[in-house]
Amino acid sequence: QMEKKIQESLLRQLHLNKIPVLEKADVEHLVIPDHVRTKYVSLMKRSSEEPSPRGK
Amino acid sequence: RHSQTIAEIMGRFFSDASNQRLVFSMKDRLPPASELVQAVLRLFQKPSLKGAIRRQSKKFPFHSYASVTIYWVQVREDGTNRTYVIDSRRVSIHETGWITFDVSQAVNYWQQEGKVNQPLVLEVSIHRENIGPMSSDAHKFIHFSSQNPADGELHAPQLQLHTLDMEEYGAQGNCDPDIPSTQATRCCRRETYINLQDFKWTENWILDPPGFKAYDCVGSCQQLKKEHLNFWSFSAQRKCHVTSTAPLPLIVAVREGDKIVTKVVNLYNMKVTQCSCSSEGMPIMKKLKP
Repeated sequence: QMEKKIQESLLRQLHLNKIPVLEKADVEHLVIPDHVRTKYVSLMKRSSEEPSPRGK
Repeated sequence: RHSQTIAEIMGRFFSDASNQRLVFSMKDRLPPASELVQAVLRLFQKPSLKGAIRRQSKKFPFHSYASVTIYWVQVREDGTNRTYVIDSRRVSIHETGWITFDVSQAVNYWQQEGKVNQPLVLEVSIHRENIGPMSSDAHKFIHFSSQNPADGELHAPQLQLHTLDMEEYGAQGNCDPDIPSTQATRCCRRETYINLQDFKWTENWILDPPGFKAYDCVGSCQQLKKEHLNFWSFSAQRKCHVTSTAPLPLIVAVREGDKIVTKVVNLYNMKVTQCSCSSEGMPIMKKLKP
């Protein structure tokens, strides 16, 4: 159930119709830029700090 | 007025509503371990003079109703007031006796402010039911009893707070990891770990996190007693529900043209942060606007 929920939510947010297929070689040397990492860390922090009301 | 391009519509003031403020001291009325189920405002409608009603009914035979609206008054730090509509109902000039309003949302707003020493301020507005040439003056015949002894001491406005003791009726927080959860377990938040690497479809795509604690709500809730069932309209079975969630941020790799880029996506309502016991049909309280 959770797997389906994650999958659906992810596709909806990225405006994709199906799961993208990426090869290991495609992402092997991929570097996550600092601004992406910073945004992720700040969202992670907020997610563990502030519970949001259901259905927001 | 002087513009050629803007059509101007003149307006007229049409309201002659009467407004009254009610102040309730809330100190120690809601114990910390209790949950508000319903707050009811009771106002006693005084009988109007029969002669006056007769004249009014003759003039407007089909318009013997007025609207009564209850507002919650938020007294802000800068001294200004903001009002929120809480409940409204039509009231007949022929009626007399107790009239009830559901003011649960007002008490909830007051609780959200966290100023326990501040009173709860409600505003009662009695106004016309309709606006237009045929609208009646029925609202002028509606009067509620006050705390004035002349109105009768038993008829003063009342605020009824119906609460449940959460020690008995609430959820218990996190489940004990050493005891397996069954239906007999008291409602609690169970830890579950979702390993994203276990799913084939996430491969080479979801870069971070590898997994997360999702939690779910399990167990059962103490059911309401007979005396509650007779009184509350939403006294259906109490169940263990998710009442608060947090989002899950992810770093994903996506193809954009010839390039592969990384993005952050925030998936809402993925992590359960709170489980509570509640009856189905219970109104969901709104959050105060900033």
